[in-house]
Amino acid sequence: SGDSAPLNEAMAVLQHHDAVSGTSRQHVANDYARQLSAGWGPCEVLVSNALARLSGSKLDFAFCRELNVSVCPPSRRPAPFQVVIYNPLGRKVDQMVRLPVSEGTFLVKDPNGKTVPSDVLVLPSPPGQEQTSELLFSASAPALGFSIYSVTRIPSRHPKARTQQYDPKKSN
Amino acid sequence: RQVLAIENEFIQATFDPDTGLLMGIRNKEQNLVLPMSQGFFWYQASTGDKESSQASGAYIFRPERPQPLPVSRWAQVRLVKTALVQEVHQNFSAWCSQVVRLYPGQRHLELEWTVGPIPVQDDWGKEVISRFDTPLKTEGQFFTDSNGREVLRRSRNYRPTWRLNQTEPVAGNYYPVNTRIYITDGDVQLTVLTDRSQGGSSLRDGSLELMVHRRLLADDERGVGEALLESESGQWVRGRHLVLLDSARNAAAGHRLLAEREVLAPQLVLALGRGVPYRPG
Repeated sequence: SGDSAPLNEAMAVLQHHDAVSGTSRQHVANDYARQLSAGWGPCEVLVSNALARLSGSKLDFAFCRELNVSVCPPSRRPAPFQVVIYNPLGRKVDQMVRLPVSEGTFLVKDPNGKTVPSDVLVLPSPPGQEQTSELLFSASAPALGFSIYSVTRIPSRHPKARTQQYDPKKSN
Repeated sequence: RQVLAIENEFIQATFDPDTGLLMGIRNKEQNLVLPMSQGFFWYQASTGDKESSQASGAYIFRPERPQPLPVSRWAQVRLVKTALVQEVHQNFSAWCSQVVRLYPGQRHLELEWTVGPIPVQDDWGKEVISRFDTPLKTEGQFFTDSNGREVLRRSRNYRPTWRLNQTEPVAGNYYPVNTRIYITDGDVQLTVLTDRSQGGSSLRDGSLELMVHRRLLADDERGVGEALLESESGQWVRGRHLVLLDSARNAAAGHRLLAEREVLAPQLVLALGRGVPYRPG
């Protein structure tokens, strides 16, 4: 079961000026980070439960806490995956989704099963380090709601598959 | 030696071929052009001087001298252009880089900066800023949204409710920035939205700066009892500045909507497998 109370409590502790302004000692700053991290764990369960209930399908949801530094193990696996975009704003938004992926070509479909244009960018990396690629596609999410996009890796010998048009009759 | 440019239907950003630095933004919808230079600088942190023993620390920002030093006068650049994104990757030094990014349909320029770990082997504490220099005649004024409330007008070396004796020309003009800072000459407005609270100022007309990272070697003796110095190699910070060029008349509509989107950004959750098709209906 999920629980938002630990994050509520961690946030309440972080109202202290030391946490707001960064004037804490290092070991206290480390403890603030620990409390936030521990509080977020049960919230992930809560969000997963809510999404499963709203979408009508029980899935093992994965959260990428380090997406800002291109770290997201679930999207780097070769298996197909789904991307849920939740929009907390009271109006529809279009958002460019960026996910680290292993090399390849990808087919991205929107909630209606239509193929969405996508790109894979190879990011510069320091010499000796593994190259990082990012999958880009434009996603749309309704006001105070969410959209689910599906991403499938395609064998690179069929590069044109990326631009294939979706045929609703052949779809599941 | 061609001028590098990235553009979409609304904005064009150009880069100096000699330095690799951003040198101008054009709002194509309103045909506004603003020459500018954007780069990273650092203030040498004071450890106390003959005027005052006050050192720069966790509570106190006090640079040794008012002029910051450039992290680098030029950047190594790499241009990426695809149908879905245009990016200029700027590498200023081993500890400072930036990606200037434009997506189709976007009315703002995105600057994603990565700073750290700040080197301190030279025994100088460093307070790193991103600075935008433009020819706008701003007459000593700039605007910040201090404390998450309304945007307030800030005047250099001035306080509206008392006669100020300015003793700190840099820090005494720094203000909290929670979501945005802007400068305007009455016709054109340059707005920078932040993804977190930062300190910011306009120390010269047409100039705007935001502090992005700091690493200090002395305690400011205000209670914390230790220097703002992370153990081992130090912190590595990544953040974003969203830049809007607009007419002063239309600017508020743009930065208010964009700030809402930034604060209440969409959340991403992944699930393995193909799943069951989901339709919002």
